[in-house]
Amino acid sequence: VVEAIKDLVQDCNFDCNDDGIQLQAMDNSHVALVSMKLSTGAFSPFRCDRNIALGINLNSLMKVLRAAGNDDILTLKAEDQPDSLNLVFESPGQDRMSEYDIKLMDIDQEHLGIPETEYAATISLPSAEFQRICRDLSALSESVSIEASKDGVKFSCSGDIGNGSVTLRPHTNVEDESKSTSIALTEPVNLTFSLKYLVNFCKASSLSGSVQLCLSNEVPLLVEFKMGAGYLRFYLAPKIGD
Amino acid sequence: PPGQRKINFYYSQK
Repeated sequence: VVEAIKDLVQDCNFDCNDDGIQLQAMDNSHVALVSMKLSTGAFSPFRCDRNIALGINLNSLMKVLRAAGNDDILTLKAEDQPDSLNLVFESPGQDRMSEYDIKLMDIDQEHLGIPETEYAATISLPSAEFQRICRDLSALSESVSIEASKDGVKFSCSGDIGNGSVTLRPHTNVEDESKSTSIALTEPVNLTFSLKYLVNFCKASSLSGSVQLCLSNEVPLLVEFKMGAGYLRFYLAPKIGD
Repeated sequence: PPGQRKINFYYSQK
């Protein structure tokens, strides 16, 4: 998760409570917003006696996380009024244990209330497919139009060297649900977004085999990667006309 | 950025 968001947001509060750990942060330009939740089910055990916000610089956290082995068990601990976060990595065979403390910071962050929204179009597609579309089209243009209709969803762009588009039609993969493409539509949608941000969101592709795009005209796009016990959501404000 | 609104145009502060 940290790897997926560290290029978008730098200093974040990890809000801990009985439900688990949540994070909400806007990127520097305030065009995109990251919202993450790791429910208690993601942890074993999980304990939180008092609601607490752990202000963490993600670059610092990455430096420490890189010291962990892929299969290590990670334990995160913070005291009641902490000035640091304690991280312990234990190898699966328990023959190696490493321990780090990183300094916490006071982060005064604007918290936005995001209402439950009934979107006009909800598209589910393989995350690798979405990543490829964003990467391919970003070679041509800075922005992409996403047009969802009952026939399919069309990603199109135009730039100095020419234009391009990719159209996806609904498709069911019976063996692997995450490889299916589905489109649920209440009304046609056509919105334009900056590809720079979408390419950035796709760094989360390794977290989930499929990604959900939720669109309604004139509201931010929701790009959601569902995780075992939680989610990573990105919201992106649409581009507006001249 | 030009041609682009900020996200807090759409969502109010909690």
